[in-house]
Amino acid sequence: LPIHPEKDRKENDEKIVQDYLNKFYTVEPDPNQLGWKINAESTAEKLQKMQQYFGLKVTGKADTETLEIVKKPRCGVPDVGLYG
Amino acid sequence: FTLPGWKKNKLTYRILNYTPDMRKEDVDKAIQKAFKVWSTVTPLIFIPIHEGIADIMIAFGTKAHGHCPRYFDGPLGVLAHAFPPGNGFGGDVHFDEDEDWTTGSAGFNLFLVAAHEFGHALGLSHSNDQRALMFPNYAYVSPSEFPLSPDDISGIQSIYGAPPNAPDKRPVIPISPKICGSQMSFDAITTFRREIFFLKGRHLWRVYPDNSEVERELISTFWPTLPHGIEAVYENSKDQILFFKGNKFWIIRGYQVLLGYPKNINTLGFPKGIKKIDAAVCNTNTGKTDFFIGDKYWRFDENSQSMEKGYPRQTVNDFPGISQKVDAVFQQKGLFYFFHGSKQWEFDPTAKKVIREMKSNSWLNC
Repeated sequence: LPIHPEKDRKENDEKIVQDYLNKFYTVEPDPNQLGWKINAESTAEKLQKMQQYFGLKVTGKADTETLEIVKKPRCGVPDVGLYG
Repeated sequence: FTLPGWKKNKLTYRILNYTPDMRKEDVDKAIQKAFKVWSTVTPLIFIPIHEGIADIMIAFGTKAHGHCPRYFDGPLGVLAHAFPPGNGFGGDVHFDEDEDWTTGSAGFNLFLVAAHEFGHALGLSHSNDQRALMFPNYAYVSPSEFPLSPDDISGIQSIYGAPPNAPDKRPVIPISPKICGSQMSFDAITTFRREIFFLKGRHLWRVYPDNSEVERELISTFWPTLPHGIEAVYENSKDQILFFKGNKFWIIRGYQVLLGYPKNINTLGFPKGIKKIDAAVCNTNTGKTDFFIGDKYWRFDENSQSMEKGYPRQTVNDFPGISQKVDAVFQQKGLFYFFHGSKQWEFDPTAKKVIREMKSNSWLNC
């Protein structure tokens, strides 16, 4: 099978970033809110929020310095929204 | 932070199980010390219990653990998590047993991670201040350093107030390390115009050699955007100071961090494999900067802004007598001062020999 290491690595990085944003930058819908509003924030918007939080260049793209932060060991509590 | 926090000042905690990575008494001590960080700056009191339901239940687990709604992810990644004050899971703290828990700087220091998680268990969210204990990413800080930043302290005191005995209820600023202790060592040292700056953790000491005056400051007082735990620093010939931590560096002119910094150290010519610098000094006579890494050093030409060929070289070959890792180095009146642990060596670069050995804090009027 043709192996595309670069493409595989890129896809793997994108998955890592997606998981990270789902864990730490997705404001869980508030069950007390009437008619739960599903959080429609796009990945790029969440990524911009994360880049802002860490004082990175706000590009909305998973660039090198963003990936570096995403891969650092950290606390499991989300950075946004109530952590209940 | 999440108000109203706990509605009482006396809180109980219970350690439900232990990690096999550490001795049981070391876990107990780390947890107790982590609670003490918060009781130092609030009226809170933490009482250990060994059975029944405590306000703060502490456990080690992996992946899906107990009935916890959040799962762990194996080694690295998420290290631990906690829940805000309340019943049931409220206040509980879980550590990922797939991590390597330690009492030192290897693996993940249980005391530091526990102090962070207890901040959550008391009602704090994350801080985006890199110097704050409540910053989301793990960063090792020497255990002799008080881990709370002003941001952590004002956050927790917004919920619980200051400790009853604090004289004027202002945030209790962390005490600085005992600089005249016999084991005092420094992270980095540099000249700065007519002064010498000694850096350790969050603090710096300004020494005026001419009138032997010493002033202590928080690094964040001068440069709020610099992280603590700077590893190397030097003053170049353009009235600028360069600070190094990990593979990043900042250039400061006066009190201003130049735009576009931090940059990666490989922009100076270091190969990708170099992850950090131990010490640096610019020789004012030659306009060349020596970067010390482990037992070797690199030479950088400040005029051409490029690394010299033929480096790295063994430090001890060109600086006879300087045989250990260099923690810090600076130049004063033509002589170099090399620091390792609690000692320093005065070195004459012309005669290429050590003139004398002294205590590291001999410049601080101890």
